Amino acid sequence: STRTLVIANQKGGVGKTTTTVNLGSWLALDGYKTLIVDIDPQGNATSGLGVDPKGLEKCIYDVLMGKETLGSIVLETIVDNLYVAPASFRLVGAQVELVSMMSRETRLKNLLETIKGDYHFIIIDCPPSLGLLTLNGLTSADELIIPVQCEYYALEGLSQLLESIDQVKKFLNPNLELAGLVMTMHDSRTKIGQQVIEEVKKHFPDKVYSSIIPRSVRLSEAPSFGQPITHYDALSRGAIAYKDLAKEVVGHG
Amino acid sequence: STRTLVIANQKGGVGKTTTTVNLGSWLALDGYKTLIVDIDPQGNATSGLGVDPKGLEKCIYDVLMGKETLGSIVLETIVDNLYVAPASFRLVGAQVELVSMMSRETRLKNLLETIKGDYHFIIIDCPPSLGLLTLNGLTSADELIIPVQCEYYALEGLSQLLESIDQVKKFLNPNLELAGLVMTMHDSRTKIGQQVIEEVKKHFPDKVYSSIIPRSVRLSEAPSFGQPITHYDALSRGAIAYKDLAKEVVGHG
Ligand SMILES: Nc1ncnc2c1ncn2[C@@H]1O[C@H](COP(=O)(O)OP(=O)(O)OP(=O)(O)O)[C@@H](O)[C@H]1O
Ligand SMILES: Nc1ncnc2c1ncn2[C@@H]1O[C@H](COP(=O)(O)OP(=O)(O)OP(=O)(O)O)[C@@H](O)[C@H]1O
Ligand SMILES: [Mg+2]
Ligand SMILES: [Mg+2]
Repeated sequence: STRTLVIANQKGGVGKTTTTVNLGSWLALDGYKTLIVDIDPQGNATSGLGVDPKGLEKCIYDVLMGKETLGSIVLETIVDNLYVAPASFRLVGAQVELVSMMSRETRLKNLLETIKGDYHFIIIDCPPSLGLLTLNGLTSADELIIPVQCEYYALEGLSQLLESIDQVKKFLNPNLELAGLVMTMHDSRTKIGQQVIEEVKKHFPDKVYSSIIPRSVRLSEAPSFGQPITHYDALSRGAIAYKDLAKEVVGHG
Repeated sequence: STRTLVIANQKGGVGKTTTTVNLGSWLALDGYKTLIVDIDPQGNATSGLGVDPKGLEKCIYDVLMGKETLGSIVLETIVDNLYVAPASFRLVGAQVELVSMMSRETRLKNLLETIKGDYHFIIIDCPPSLGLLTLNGLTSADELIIPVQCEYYALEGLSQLLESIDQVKKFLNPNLELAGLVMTMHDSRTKIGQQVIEEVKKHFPDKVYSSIIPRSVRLSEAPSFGQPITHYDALSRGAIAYKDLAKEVVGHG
């Protein structure tokens, strides 16, 4: 059976895309056929996997609008077993166009049903907002992973996010479970990082993954080469942390 | 006369709020009466100035919905000459509610007209998206400052942002000018930072502020004390960089 994960947090720049790309890549290398679905108009997960969003004839936008099938846009990546349903800037239009369309929150869910059996894992990367694109992601998945940057501002949005999750569970997707929170960009030299981790563990006992992703420049360099960390520098601290996270995610299933 | 700046970039976590709060604080200390308008539902600029968004009876949401006047929500901050029109989580509702309201893109602009003469500077902090809240910010301002994180992913969204700016200029606000791009979170130890700066300067000759904001843990600690950097650690590298930026912004007017 297929496990569908959604990586969401409306706070910007907390490591949603970096977690999607690198978690996905380690799962694929472990032998799990994995599909990454990019629903962020910025298309960072798409380019982080080596695909140029600007050169795409069709993307997830065309699928959400009913013009293409999901299967017809899926591309291979440089990683064996890892595939991507890419996004491009045209997706910006969907945020407003979807508002007045039928089944506006469940379009992605219905589309994923058509290809679910083909993959072990599906991972959805969301934009930094709680709008209709993220709602489509939250409605399509069974498991939610929340990246939390080890910074003060990142704490503030968590309660909002959870309120929105409760609404989604009540009205759109009763199956949605919080799989866990992954602490990202941890800088062990600063005390603020540790304070944030303690605070999150206090509010979410047993939900914080033990793998803590360190701030590592190798992780931020890899996308400029269109490679996940597994291909750019598999032995770096950031790579090992995401490998450990992949093990935890597999084990929790 | 009043100068209205909007700080926008749909890429998340690039330093929009940090720039708004700290640029505003230095301008106020220089003697310019400054109002910060927070239109991000996360309310980070609000809390970064020491105001608890959760405790607010009324906020910018009530003003956009026509229930309160802008003047009635403005609060003092710990900085002389610096005021804030705060946001709270209730603003999340505005993104969908505004879609079907009259003058949905120009509500903030009309509201700011009523108080404009009271301030030298008005600075608007936007959420990480190109939705109706950010459109209200772009439509209300004469000058746009784009924070650009010194990271690869941050480059990707710039062309999208500029396309949206062109649309805004064409249909909503012909006065909107790109005042400049400010490079943020620069880590001089990494080569990616320098590469991104070169790339941005190539695409935007004469538009990149010479003040480059370094990555500095003091900047990320200050919000946890509800203080701008001017009050938390005015002599830190991050503080000095924002002070220099304030001089450049004043000089460009
Ligand atoms: N552990 C890390 N160490 C160093 N840099 C990181 C790390 N994780 C992510 N980054 C970098 O930080 C920036 C933000 O990360 P990323 O883009 O993955 O966040 P996001 O939540 O997807 O952002 P958005 O909200 O815009 O979608 C990127 O430039 C990325 O390369
Ligand atoms: N120069 C800097 N050095 C170190 N940390 C910084 C710097 N600028 C910002 N930060 C920290 O990085 C994180 C992101 O910055 P900030 O919240 O200002 O970005 P933003 O663009 O407003 O994010 P969002 O897209 O969510 O609104 C915050 O935790 C902030 O404290
Ligand atoms: Mg992202
Ligand atoms: Mg912000």
